[in-house]
Amino acid sequence: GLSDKLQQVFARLRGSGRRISEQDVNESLRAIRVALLEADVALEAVKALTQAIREQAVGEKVLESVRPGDMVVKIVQDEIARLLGASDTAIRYRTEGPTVILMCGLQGSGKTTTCAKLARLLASRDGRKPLLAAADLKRPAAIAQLQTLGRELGFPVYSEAVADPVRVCTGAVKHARAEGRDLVILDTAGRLHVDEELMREIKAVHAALSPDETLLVLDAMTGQDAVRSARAFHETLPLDGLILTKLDSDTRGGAALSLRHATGRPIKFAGVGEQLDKLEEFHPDRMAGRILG
Amino acid sequence: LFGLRKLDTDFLNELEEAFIAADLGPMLAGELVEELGSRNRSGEIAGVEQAKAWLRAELARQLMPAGAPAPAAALTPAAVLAPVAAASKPAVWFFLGVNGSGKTTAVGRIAHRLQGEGRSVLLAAGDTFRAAAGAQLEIWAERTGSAIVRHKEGGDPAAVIFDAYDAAKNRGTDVLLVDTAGRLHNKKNLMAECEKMFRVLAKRGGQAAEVFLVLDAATGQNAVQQALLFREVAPLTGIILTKLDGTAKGGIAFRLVRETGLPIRYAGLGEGMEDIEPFNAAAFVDAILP
Ligand SMILES: Nc1nc2c(ncn2[C@@H]2O[C@H](COP(=O)(O)OP(=O)(O)OP(=O)(O)O)[C@@H](O)[C@H]2O)c(=O)[nH]1
Ligand SMILES: Nc1nc2c(ncn2[C@@H]2O[C@H](COP(=O)(O)OP(=O)(O)OP(=O)(O)O)[C@@H](O)[C@H]2O)c(=O)[nH]1
Ligand SMILES: [Mg+2]
Ligand SMILES: [Mg+2]
Repeated sequence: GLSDKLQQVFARLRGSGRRISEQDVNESLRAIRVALLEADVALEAVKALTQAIREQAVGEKVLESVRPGDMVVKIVQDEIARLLGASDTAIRYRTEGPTVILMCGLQGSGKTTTCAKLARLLASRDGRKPLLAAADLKRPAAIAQLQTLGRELGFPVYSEAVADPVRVCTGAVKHARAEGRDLVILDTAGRLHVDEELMREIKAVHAALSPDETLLVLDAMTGQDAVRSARAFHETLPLDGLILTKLDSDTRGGAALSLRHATGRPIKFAGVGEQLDKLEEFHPDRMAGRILG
Repeated sequence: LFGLRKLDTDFLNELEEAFIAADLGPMLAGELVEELGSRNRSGEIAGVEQAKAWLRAELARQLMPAGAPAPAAALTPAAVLAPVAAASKPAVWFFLGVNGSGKTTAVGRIAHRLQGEGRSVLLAAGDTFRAAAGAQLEIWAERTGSAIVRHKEGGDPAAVIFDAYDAAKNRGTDVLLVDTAGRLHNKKNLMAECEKMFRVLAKRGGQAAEVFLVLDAATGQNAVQQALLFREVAPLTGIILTKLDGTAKGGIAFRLVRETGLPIRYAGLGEGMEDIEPFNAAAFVDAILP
């Protein structure tokens, strides 16, 4: 991984017998840049990271150090940890009436599956009584998909044969109140952040429902587009948190690094499998290790 | 970027960043810029206009693996162009890929195109695992006037393919489109299940005429791993790049073609029935050049 690469770069430099120079630090920065880009870290985050690393490394400490490779590795690890921020997996629950969580994201990112997973996690972790709302009125069999998952978990699924997702969502909250469900999770259609009509639609849902949490569901295998789409959704919506899915793949998941910086919001949960028990609280330190490889 | 500018270091750096932003990856982005720089120094390329022309040609060339059929001819393989010998029917086309990449939707849209060309189409609901997968494909069958073979949820996908192949043979169907479950390439058991589908088809006397890897255009560098591992268990014949109507440029296509030799065959450009097209390398390259 990156740590090994850096050690190699510095071992070579040390082997050449002369003192480590600023030029040598630059060479290690090039190796860092390539490794981070290969891990799908957003270009803007790579630039910020290498700048921060350069400033610290070019200081006296590293140039004079007996083990410059170790010092640079430590600086990289610290900077990545700083970008990911502290763990934050809390849900802002209402004290009166059902708490509303709005799930949004691009097509195929894992929203519908994650709605069910999140209901299960919050029921078990926080003692909630969830209601799932099938507000994706576009995708073929989207409602059937959520109904099947709800049935599997024993949670009610609200749906209405209408064309307007706002109506389904407000109907779901009303139904939750009547049935004593204290949590409503709204599944929505996948949409592109450049689709003006669909972004207007989700903005309308947000305005009508005033959700307590708005969570962006993002595929961990996404490349440079991750920060673009996250930023666009955050500018339209505002987001309270993110959920990174398909982390059971072997993707390095570098997109995670730029998300907090781009949205100011934490990644709260991680999807780590297809089954409904495969949703975890997001661990920033584990993610850092994964990106470094 | 290519406005009134000098072909200098600033220009090359900006170009490299544009390629990285398009998911070409740091190595390929660096290579292209380096190549451009050296041709500029040698006098072969002078100025940004010539640079753009060279890049257009070079990038399009990199998308054409040696020996691949031209995309325009790619929608109907030789096996289904008229006249079709009974023995070569049905042409069996598989759609493989990781979760959520757009396989089921691709099957539906390609069924629509084939129907439009007067071909008979049967869909095999090979995803027997995911909630409402069969129901989703059923809707596409209705929308496109295609027949469908579907088993209960939880059944063996190979059994669905077995039955669908027999049904297609009996009906003299031109094309059998096989939808499969999303699967991560690093899951050994799921990849073994994938391999089994082809064995079962072969045992039945059939063979896959086309095996598409369906890939989300926003995928990062992990796409290469996906292609390499899928190819270990499936005789891939091409790639379908979906969701190119987003802001992702699909630049991983270059690394994919280079490292696997597989052609990009179709592009998904939206969610509607008509929104899939034979891959147009020139348009793709133009969208990537800043
Ligand atoms: N391996 C794995 N698969 C996942 C994960 N989360 C979701 N999936 C799968 O990803 C695919 C897409 O999931 P969906 O829940 O349908 O995605 P979606 O965002 O609702 O899709 P649209 O509604 O079409 O936008 C399905 O095959 C899911 O089983 C995960 O964490 N790991
Ligand atoms: N914008 C856009 N959306 C697409 C495109 N292709 C597919 N989609 C959407 O992506 C989502 C996932 O598509 P599916 O066909 O269900 O994907 P899949 O690979 O079959 O998913 P699994 O079977 O769960 O692995 C759906 O919401 C589709 O409408 C495309 O070219 N553009
Ligand atoms: Mg969905
Ligand atoms: Mg599918």
